Amino acid sequence: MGWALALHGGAGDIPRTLPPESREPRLATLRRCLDLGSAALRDGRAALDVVELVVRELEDCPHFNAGRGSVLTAEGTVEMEACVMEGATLRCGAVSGLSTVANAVSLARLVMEKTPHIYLAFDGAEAFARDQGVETRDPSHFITENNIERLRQAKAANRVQIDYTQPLKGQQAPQDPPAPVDDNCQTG
Amino acid sequence: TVGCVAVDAAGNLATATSTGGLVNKMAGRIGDTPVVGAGTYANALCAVSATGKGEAIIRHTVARDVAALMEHAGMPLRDAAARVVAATPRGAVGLVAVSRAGEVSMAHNTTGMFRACATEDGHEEIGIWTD
Repeated sequence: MGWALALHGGAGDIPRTLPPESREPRLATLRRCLDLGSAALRDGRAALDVVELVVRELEDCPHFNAGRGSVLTAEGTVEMEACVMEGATLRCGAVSGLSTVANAVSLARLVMEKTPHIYLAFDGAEAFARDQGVETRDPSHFITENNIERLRQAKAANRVQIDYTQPLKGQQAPQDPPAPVDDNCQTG
Repeated sequence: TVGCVAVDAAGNLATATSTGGLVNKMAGRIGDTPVVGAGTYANALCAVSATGKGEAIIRHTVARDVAALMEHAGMPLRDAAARVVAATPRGAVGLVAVSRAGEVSMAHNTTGMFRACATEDGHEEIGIWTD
């Protein structure tokens, strides 16, 4: 038995032609987070602390779809969500519908540790964040120009998109395969 | 969606996932990330964080299914993760997982998944596509 960690920055239709300016910042963040998490585990930090530490770092990277850089709803807003879980105890915490909390994963951990509940959402989650004194930011902090453009294109195509379905400059947006008529994926 | 799973030197497992959801999602939509057992799950055997199409991940209870195959069918982590991902619609799911024994799985049926892993014995991997 030994320590181990794995992390992801999202999955989807990532084109192999992804230009270096889109690819390299993400790979650099993965490298930085891997080093951060490995060092923490090597120093004897608990797994729960390490996953929170790494996800906070990923949330702060505007190139990934979480925290700063979150994609936009049809209304042009951000609604962030996060979850944390500890294996040995099955303790867990989750949040949804956040628009001002800088690091949703840390609020999820507070739900786990400070409440008798598992899941807080929207106004209740935001109120809990204020009570706990976690860092908040103006909602505009989380919105990037790239994601404004992605929403514009998704609306034009009348599509709901998962991570990395954005078009490259000068190219048409890649299309998901048509969904079956009884599949409500497109409406969420 | 971003996520991290870890097992520490004492064998404690944990997982965390965070997301902004889908581009152009309806306001008020909840995805798989905060739904315990769908996009995120950990028990005494493994820790899992998933990414992809939330509705598919919820329908297939992806994260809990990986743990359940280990718990009830005695599968090793990699087999369990591969089986669960293979059972979901193509192009819909990716996940990272670690077991209590320090085994790592990074499985996806999408074109790519930004991912990385490291283990105590010095193995490291960073990737996007299936090579």
